[in-house]
Amino acid sequence: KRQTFLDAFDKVDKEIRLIFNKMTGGNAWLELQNEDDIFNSGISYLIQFPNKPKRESTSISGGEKTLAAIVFVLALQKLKPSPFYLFDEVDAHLDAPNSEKLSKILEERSKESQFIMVSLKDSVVQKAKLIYGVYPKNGVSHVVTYKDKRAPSVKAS
Amino acid sequence: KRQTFLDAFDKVDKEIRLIFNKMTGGNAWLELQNEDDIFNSGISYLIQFPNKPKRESTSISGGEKTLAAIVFVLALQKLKPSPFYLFDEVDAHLDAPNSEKLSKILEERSKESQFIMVSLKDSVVQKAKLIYGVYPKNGVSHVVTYKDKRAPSVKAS
Amino acid sequence: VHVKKVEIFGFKSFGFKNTTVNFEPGLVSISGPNGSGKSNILDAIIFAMGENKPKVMRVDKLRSLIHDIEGNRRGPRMARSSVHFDNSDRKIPVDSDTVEITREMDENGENTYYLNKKPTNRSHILDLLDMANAGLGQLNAVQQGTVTRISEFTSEEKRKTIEDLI
Amino acid sequence: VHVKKVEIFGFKSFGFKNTTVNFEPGLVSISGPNGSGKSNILDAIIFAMGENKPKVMRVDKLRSLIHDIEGNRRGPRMARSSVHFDNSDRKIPVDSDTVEITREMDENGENTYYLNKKPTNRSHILDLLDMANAGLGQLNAVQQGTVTRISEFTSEEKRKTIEDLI
Ligand SMILES: Nc1ncnc2c1ncn2[C@@H]1O[C@H](COP(=O)(O)OP(=O)(O)OP(=O)(O)O)[C@@H](O)[C@H]1O
Ligand SMILES: Nc1ncnc2c1ncn2[C@@H]1O[C@H](COP(=O)(O)OP(=O)(O)OP(=O)(O)O)[C@@H](O)[C@H]1O
Ligand SMILES: [Mg+2]
Ligand SMILES: [Mg+2]
Repeated sequence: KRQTFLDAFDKVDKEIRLIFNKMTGGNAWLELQNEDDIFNSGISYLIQFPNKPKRESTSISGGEKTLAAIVFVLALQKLKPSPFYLFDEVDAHLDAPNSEKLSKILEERSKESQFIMVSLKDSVVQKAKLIYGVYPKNGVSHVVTYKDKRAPSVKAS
Repeated sequence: KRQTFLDAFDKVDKEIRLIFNKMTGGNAWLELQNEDDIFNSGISYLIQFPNKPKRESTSISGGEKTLAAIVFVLALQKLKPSPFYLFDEVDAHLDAPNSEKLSKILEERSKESQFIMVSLKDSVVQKAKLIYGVYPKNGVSHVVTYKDKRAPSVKAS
Repeated sequence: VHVKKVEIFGFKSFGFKNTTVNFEPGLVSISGPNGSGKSNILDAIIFAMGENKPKVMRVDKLRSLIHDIEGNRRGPRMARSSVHFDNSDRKIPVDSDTVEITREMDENGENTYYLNKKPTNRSHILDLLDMANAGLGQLNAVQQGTVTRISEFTSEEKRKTIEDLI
Repeated sequence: VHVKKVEIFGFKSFGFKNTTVNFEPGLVSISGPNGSGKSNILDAIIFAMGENKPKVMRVDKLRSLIHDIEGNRRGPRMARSSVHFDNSDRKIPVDSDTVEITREMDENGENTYYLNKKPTNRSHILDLLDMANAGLGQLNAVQQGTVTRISEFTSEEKRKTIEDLI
């Protein structure tokens, strides 16, 4: 049990280092709080953005937390690869450059798994293979599909 | 005590009806769950967007909840007018038309109270009197002020 | 395995007629005005997969999932969602190129599940999806407004998340 | 009353030199890249006003508010925030056109409060602000990512919110 956990921990840690560095140019990694008593202690998730000191994932900014969270979710893929992901406006607090970084990583990862993303931001819509526009008519939802990249501009309905 | 509460309830309810209708064209209001036992029961907050049935504020969409919440906060102003408000990316889940509606209402209200808004959206930045750009240099924050409406375009730092 | 199609009937903002959304593999995006029904599409997918916590689908009780706008009634008052998975890689241990999981809930809250149109039960569906790593416990669905909470997990929660996936 | 100026020293991402932000009445907006220090400016304002819950300022303990990037040290390791209120309407019961509230916290976590540069204590500051309806309990500060939670208040929470303001 201990060894199985340590193998899993190493896999996720390695993947976190890889993805976070590729995405932001910084470093992120996991640390066991107490290697001798793993199942009664926790794991620290440390994040270091370029030109900044390392910090626990709990005390970085809102946008920084978003990136760290997505990296954690994607890294868990190494343990049990999900065939698809459902992400609902995960990019809401990201600025334009970070939205771009996020959508690049997801585009790459979408070769292995399917990503169904609800997003109001251009950077995702531009990279998506298919775009669905949802609109209400008297409170009932209707869905249209747009094959080309021009997303349905959100008009006041 | 009961009468004081009822007077306060009426004031907030009336203000909610006014602001929500002005902002969205729909209706919103408060209802006492049990008028005979006010202090052991609750208050329902009902929201009706144009062309939609009325719904409790807990079961509308994310963007709709944002608008309903801001209206509630502004309506409380009638009980104790705050001289200033600190709003941190309250518009994150709003689409373009609703961001516009929100910033119009805040612009109007800003004649009575000061609104200090952190926002990444154009609609707020366009209407703000002053814009502050914050940028990090080696992890330390610096602040510049922009007098004209051209916001600091967020460049990857 | 990927999601090929979702057919939604009488579920939340989708009326009592079949609304079909065809998906493709890769990165697909759903956008539209606030309150148009984007999150409800994701809710319809996890509903079909057996999700039973009302709060995750943003309602107070499961019965509130049934479409409640009068005047749209043309059939029974029920909510139905069918998810069609592409199973050509046979990751879901069912011998068919497409696996169709359907859940119906009537106004008394009674649920019926179907696998490729044949009646089955919830735990069978959950087992099948788990075997393809497509189950509900995967941390592959991030609800609106909750992404930063994953970074705010306590150190025990982070350990438990990895433990649960082994 | 409105916020005229905030001077921040050694607080979170603001280094050990005075950073001044001059505000105007009306609608003002703060923008900039992720992680640049926008939310920290709002944290500095409520810190000066006496906020003592670490979680509201997104730290585990108050001492973590002190700027922790080495190499920027030029003075004592402490956090200081001064908020200058325009008080020409005399809503804050102090006889001066500007009311300056300052809070200093040293590395042992000891706090000192100043009102117009004269030492005072936290409860005095809280009372003064309350009288101008500018206190912390006003529901006038909405932290990042929490706005939809106000719509998710239970019916008791909504009643209590109104009760607390009477
Ligand atoms: N049982 C129901 N019957 C009919 N409509 C419903 C039902 N439950 C919820 N709705 C409505 O569904 C609408 C769409 O909700 P949804 O959360 O999917 O919107 P959304 O497109 O994600 O919007 P946002 O961009 O604001 O997040 C809401 O306006 C809500 O009132
Ligand atoms: N004690 C501290 N010393 C130095 N820096 C700190 C301290 N505490 C937090 N920080 C840093 O402050 C930075 C800015 O945080 P803040 O939350 O203000 O960003 P923001 O501009 O609001 O970003 P976002 O758009 O992502 O919400 C973070 O990168 C964080 O690591
Ligand atoms: Mg939504
Ligand atoms: Mg912030």
